[in-house]
Amino acid sequence: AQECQNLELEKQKRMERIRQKRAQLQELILQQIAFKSLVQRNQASEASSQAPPPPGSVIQLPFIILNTSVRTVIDCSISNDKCEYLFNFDNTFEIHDDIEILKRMGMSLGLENGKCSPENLRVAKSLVPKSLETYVTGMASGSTHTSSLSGLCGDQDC
Amino acid sequence: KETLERVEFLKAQMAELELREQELDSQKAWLQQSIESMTQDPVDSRFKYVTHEDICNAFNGDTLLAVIAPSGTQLEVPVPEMGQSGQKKYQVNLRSQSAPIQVMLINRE
Amino acid sequence: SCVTPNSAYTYKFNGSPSKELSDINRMIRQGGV
Repeated sequence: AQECQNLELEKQKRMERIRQKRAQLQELILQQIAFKSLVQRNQASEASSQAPPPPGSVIQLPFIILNTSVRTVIDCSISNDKCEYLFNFDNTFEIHDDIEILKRMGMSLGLENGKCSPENLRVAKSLVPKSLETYVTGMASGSTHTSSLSGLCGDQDC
Repeated sequence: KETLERVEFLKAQMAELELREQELDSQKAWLQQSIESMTQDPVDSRFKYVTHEDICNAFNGDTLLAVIAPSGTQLEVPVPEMGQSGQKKYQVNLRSQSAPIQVMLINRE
Repeated sequence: SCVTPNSAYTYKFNGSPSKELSDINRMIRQGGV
């Protein structure tokens, strides 16, 4: 009985670890798809415009964005060597990394919120290796990653 | 007898979960490597940019500061405290040990 | 230069997961609670 109890505990821990690793894997899949979509979009736009965009009009990845209301007063201090910046805001702000921007641009094809059209799902699958396509299909339908575990465990407490 | 059967059942489950976890670990490692190689790839990295328009469209009318900083640059956000004027002060400081940080103000105008 | 107060949230470029930024945003949204 003691061994049974220990195994139950160990199983719960392992399942929680698998759940977290699956979420991390899905986040990496989103990153891969978003990066590849961005590269394809930029390649297509340069091909159609026959020229790269003017250097001052684009921002290379990686970057982060600090965004705040247009009414916010921002006080900025910069060290001489530009290695230190101090920003004071008189209102709240947000910070987002480039992955979040790509998601908002639609580069992750709606996979992040389970709103992926069949055509986008086809494109998304083409951007990952075959072994990861099942994850993409799961993300596209918005299924939570625990459901796939229940199939594995086969009892109620999944 | 029932407990013994349960122990056998759980052991079988643990074996399957262990395989699943190993599979996840290898897929995660592969993906990390793939994303890393994309950032190193000279052709891909040439097209890894967003336009100012892209960024403005992602935020509805906010003031935007784009920060491009060397790897390892530390960003700190102290927990906001009430200032003398009774208004909360929100602060961000950036510190790079290796190279200058670029900050660009972006807004639609 | 700035002295880091012990109750500061930090993020490292190319070193921290996006979740750290979400934590900062949640803390700011909740007024530093």
